[in-house]
Amino acid sequence: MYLKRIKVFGFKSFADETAFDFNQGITSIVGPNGCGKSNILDAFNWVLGEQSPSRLRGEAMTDMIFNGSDTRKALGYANVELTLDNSKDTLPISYDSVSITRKLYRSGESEYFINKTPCRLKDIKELFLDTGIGTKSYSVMEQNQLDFIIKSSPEERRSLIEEAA
Amino acid sequence: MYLKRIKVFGFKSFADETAFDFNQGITSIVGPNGCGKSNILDAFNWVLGEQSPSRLRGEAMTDMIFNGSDTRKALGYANVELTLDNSKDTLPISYDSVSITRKLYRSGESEYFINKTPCRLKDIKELFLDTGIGTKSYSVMEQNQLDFIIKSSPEERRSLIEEAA
Amino acid sequence: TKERFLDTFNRVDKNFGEIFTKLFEGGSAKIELLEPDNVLESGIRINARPPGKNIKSIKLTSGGEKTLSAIALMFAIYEVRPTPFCILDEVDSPLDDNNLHRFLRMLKDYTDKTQFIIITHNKLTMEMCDTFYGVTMEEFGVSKIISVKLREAQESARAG
Amino acid sequence: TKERFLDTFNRVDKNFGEIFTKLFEGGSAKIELLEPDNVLESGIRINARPPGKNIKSIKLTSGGEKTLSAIALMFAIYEVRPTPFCILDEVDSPLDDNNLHRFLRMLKDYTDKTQFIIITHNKLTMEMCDTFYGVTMEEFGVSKIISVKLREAQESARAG
Ligand SMILES: Nc1ncnc2c1ncn2[C@@H]1O[C@H](COP(=O)(O)OP(=O)(O)OP(=O)(O)O)[C@@H](O)[C@H]1O
Ligand SMILES: Nc1ncnc2c1ncn2[C@@H]1O[C@H](COP(=O)(O)OP(=O)(O)OP(=O)(O)O)[C@@H](O)[C@H]1O
Ligand SMILES: [Mg+2]
Ligand SMILES: [Mg+2]
Repeated sequence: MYLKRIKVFGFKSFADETAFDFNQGITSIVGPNGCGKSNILDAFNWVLGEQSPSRLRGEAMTDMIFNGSDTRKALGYANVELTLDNSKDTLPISYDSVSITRKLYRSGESEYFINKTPCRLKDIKELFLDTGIGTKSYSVMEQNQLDFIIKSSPEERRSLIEEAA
Repeated sequence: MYLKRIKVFGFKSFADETAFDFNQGITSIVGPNGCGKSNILDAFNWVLGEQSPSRLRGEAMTDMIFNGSDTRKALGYANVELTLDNSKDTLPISYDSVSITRKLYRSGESEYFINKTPCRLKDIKELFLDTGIGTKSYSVMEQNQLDFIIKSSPEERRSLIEEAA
Repeated sequence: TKERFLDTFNRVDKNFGEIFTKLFEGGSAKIELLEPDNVLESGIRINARPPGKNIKSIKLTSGGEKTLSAIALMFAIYEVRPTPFCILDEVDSPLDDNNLHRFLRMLKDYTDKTQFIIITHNKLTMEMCDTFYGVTMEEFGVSKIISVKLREAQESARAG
Repeated sequence: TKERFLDTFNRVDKNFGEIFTKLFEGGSAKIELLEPDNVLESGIRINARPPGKNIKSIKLTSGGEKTLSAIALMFAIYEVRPTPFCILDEVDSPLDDNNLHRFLRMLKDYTDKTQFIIITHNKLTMEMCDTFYGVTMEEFGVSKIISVKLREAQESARAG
């Protein structure tokens, strides 16, 4: 299975609809401080079902919605759509291309879709359960985790092995 | 007051006697990973009286002594000498040039000197008490402190202001 | 269960030793159970010895050495349970050019089973990628992207 | 004492606002007592708004923005109690070239009262220093230094 594209609209600093297409090699994302690179990683974790705003650097989940700038007004919702190639049937669903969408309104109301069909957040999480993708895997690697590995106590470090076991 | 020179022998990776001379501008220290740059910062904190090995990345104070490599045997002691210009009488001592030395043997025995005169560690600490140099000041700035500022709880962050007050 | 934890622990330890030695071009490393007779509760210690150095504990190693060792351990666990794709966010900032080069070469070796996306400030990293996206914020507060497919650009340059 | 804490707090807050706006070339920042009526125990919150952005909490800002904001706060406290010398260890790694440039310009402004030693991997930082020391480890495990006094080298080049 591989990532084909992630499309974000209204998510954090992505006030305009923006799509990233990925190929099977290594893709690098570059740019100055604060331009939105880590926000893409947050969009990725969010669409896969992250429920803790603090793990997305926010205080409330509505912090994920573009809240305005000097030149733009705040938006009313955030929408992220992730499209994957599933021709090897890694996901327990009989489509060659799978897209999952998460949408959050300022009211706090949420909508979720798998291939444009409305579903619940739990359906999205179950879809990825056996793939090793999601909060307990190494599909995201960043400085905080490296710091944890080094600075954690020997007892805390156990969790790394327990999760893999 | 300004730093004139720091001379290290047997301290961490400095198996050979090495001296750094400083001028009054900005000096940069560069080099590959693991070559010894942060060890100089540790030497600085150590000679000024740091008593906690873990704040120097060690487990015991004897970890500060060069403990050998593929080509060298371990050494028997670590010696660091810091020389400062005191022509503005910042330090409560009537010398224009002040050197402080700390020496630690493998046995755990320590020796301290101010201008080559033996003294106690507490004499060194008292010398610097009103200068703003030492463990509670900003004479050293590194990533751990920046992380603390950002990641600490509001209550923990109080200590930054309390120490400056 | 005790067997399952031990089995995973031993596999990670073996991977860790191999990956560390590859990334550091020498030296050795292992993870160790502090209480081998209390497997279900024992803490885990990391021993890392960069090449030529006589250091046992990872604590005394440098910032860059700690980062590279932690990367080695993360990938040691990843090898036990590989993921189809992996996003890395600026894990390369503390690495000098030589260490970075070896890390990137290791990533390339994993591309047959995992698709990588690496967020970086480092020119060396950009140069060895197939595609890169530049993210900018000309309009303050609003992200915008520019995409450059290096392989395509190079091939069309060669063709035309 | 309550007065002394408040006095220091207010001075740091004022410095922080000014230094932040200088380092970010805009925006605003302040520190805030969470319980203004309980000065002796209240926690402290950091509010930072980079230029053009509508963000109040520092949490949502980027890695580089957090680093620059923390540097602004450290120097805000330093200004209340300046030290004769200051050693910085790789605080510049998360900063992009523009932010780094402004940070270095600020350091230069403080050199009349403080002598700085900066450990860095960054070429831009090396270029703006008067002297630099290169540390190497040709013999594994043994540090060795090479000193280059740039000003002296430039002046002797001009003279001879
Ligand atoms: N809800 C939101 N609305 C508008 N802007 C937001 C929102 N949430 C976050 N941001 C902005 O996004 C920016 C952070 O972006 P991000 O963390 O992706 O930066 P980055 O490219 O990773 O930078 P660095 O190189 O410093 O790590 C911040 O400046 C923040 O103000
Ligand atoms: N007592 C000791 N004897 C010999 N070597 C030691 C001792 N203590 C530490 N070292 C070595 O010093 C090295 C660390 O040096 P240091 O932290 O100064 O590196 P650095 O130049 O700051 O690198 P980086 O750029 O990665 O931060 C480690 O490799 C460690 O093995
Ligand atoms: Mg970032
Ligand atoms: Mg270092």
